[in-house]
Amino acid sequence: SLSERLDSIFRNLKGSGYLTEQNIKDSIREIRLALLEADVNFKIVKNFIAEVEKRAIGAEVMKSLSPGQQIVKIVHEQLIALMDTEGFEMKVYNNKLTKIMMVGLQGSGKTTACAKLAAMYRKKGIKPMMVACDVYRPAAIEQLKVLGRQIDIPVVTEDTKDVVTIAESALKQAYSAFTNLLIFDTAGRLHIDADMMDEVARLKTHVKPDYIFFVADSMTGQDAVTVASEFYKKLEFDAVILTKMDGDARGGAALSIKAVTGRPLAYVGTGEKIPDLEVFYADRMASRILG
Amino acid sequence: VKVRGVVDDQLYEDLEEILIKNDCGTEMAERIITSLRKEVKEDRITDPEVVQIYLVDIMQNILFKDIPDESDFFQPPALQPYVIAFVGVNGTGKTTTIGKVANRFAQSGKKVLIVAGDTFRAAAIDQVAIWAERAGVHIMRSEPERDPASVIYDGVASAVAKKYDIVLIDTAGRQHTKERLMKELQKIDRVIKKACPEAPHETILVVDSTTGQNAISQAKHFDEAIKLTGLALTKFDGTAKGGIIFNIKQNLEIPVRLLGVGEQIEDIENFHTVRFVKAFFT
Ligand SMILES: Nc1nc2c(ncn2[C@@H]2O[C@H](COP(=O)(O)OP(=O)(O)OP(=O)(O)O)[C@@H](O)[C@H]2O)c(=O)[nH]1
Ligand SMILES: Nc1nc2c(ncn2[C@@H]2O[C@H](COP(=O)(O)OP(=O)(O)OP(=O)(O)O)[C@@H](O)[C@H]2O)c(=O)[nH]1
Ligand SMILES: [Mg+2]
Ligand SMILES: [Mg+2]
Repeated sequence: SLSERLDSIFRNLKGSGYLTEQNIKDSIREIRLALLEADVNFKIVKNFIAEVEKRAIGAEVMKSLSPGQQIVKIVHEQLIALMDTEGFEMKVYNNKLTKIMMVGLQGSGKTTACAKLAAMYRKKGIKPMMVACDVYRPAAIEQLKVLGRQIDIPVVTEDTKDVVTIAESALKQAYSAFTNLLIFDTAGRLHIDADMMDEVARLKTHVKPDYIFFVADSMTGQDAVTVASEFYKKLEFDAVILTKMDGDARGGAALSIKAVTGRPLAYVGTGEKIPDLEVFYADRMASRILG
Repeated sequence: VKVRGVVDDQLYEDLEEILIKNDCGTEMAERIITSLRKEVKEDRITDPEVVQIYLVDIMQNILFKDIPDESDFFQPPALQPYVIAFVGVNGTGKTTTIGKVANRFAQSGKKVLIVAGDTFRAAAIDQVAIWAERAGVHIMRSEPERDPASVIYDGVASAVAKKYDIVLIDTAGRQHTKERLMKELQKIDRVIKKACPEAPHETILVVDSTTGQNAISQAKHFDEAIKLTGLALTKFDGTAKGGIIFNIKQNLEIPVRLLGVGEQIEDIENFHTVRFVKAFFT
């Protein structure tokens, strides 16, 4: 772990009570390695380390900590501060319709996230409905219907390749059924596919969702910054869902995405089953990134 | 690649940065740059363009080592059947890759059977059945929730009896950290052998190009559970460069065999080292 590696650097150091510039220079390399190994984007790592340096120089070493532990504490606190969700909470009401849309790359976990979120809010007494807007992937519509049946939540489907037509039908059905949470599943798409990015922008224009969730795979590497910023430029999504956190990916993409879009990490996928969705906690993520 | 006009520490830093941002990882990047510095010094190179040529060479050699000639995945030994299993974590593109591969084999006149071995995920069987139809090949399927090992056994046994040329086995996505699911994979491997002792002839780990360092853990754990013979690197039509393959080749000796370059049935290629390393630097 980072704190062990830093402690071995400081093994021969006599405690001075304060972190010196040399202490920090020696630790920088280890911190950089730890963050890159965790898949934090290399540009974000550069900025992050500059901030750590500022904060660490002259910092007092608490009596209970070694210099290495003190530096890790500073790094940990800074990670938490950067990934703070600022109390993001999706506002869903019993007497009006809240519309949300899931977007992201192929295979990130959008369809599963629709069902997980629907089930989570139904437990809170909300009446959800899901909309199958992936008209491309083989059996995508069937997948959402199967999930809908599993959790007894209605799924809107229309026999058309035009997602806006499906959306219009869904809005009508949602209002007449007194639905209060309408969840749009969309096809996985590349940030560099202009036609597909236009499609989801058009869908946003017609649906006017209250929340757009960017669904990202926690094992994403350096590319997370490019992908997230393109999706953000096009859609200005509201929050992020980080999936497959039940694996052993360190999840540095979380920091990269937050740093480059400023949007909060709202939920975390922790498994393939419907209940496997949790609220995001910055301190847990920070510990995970540091290994 | 646009780099500085002189061979100095900054050049090596810039080149290392390219490796890092393409997901090579710090260990591999350091190793490659160390080798590069050594060779450049030995040959007294002063032209940064030549340094880059050396770099390309080093990286190609990592991929070429022990497999100097890249075999065509679509011209396997003429065994009846030649059995290929596709495994990997969730959502990487296993099912889609099977559809593409089935089509490619069918186009060359092979008798292909797809085995719908993901009996767990919603509409997984329907999904692979559509691909079988698109590729014009047969499918062995069951109702959902059936034990995947039993469907897979039936599929391989049937392929042996009916003299299929190719069997492509789809399996459910699974996290390599889940012991129960990795044990299930080992059971699948055992029943394949029961039906056909030499099988599976290929076990392909399907990895998403956008994956970071976790790909190494994936490869390690899957290889420990069942012997992997190669990787399929999917979604290479995105902006990620797939640098994790260097570490996987260097440390686990698992080569990339296939490249997925889109969502259509035609979007599959044999892995080509020279092309890949060239693309790495553009
Ligand atoms: N282990 C694990 N698997 C997950 C999680 N979320 C989704 N999955 C799995 O990941 C795979 C892909 O999920 P989907 O919901 O189909 O992903 P998608 O983004 O809708 O995919 P496309 O529509 O093709 O872009 C499936 O096998 C899911 O069961 C998670 O949090 N943990
Ligand atoms: N752009 C692009 N998308 C791909 C490629 N390969 C697969 N996909 C997409 O990735 C998504 C997931 O593909 P699947 O074949 O369902 O992946 P899987 O590994 O079988 O998923 P699970 O069985 O749920 O683990 C789908 O939307 C595919 O269309 C590729 O090479 N390029
Ligand atoms: Mg989907
Ligand atoms: Mg599949």
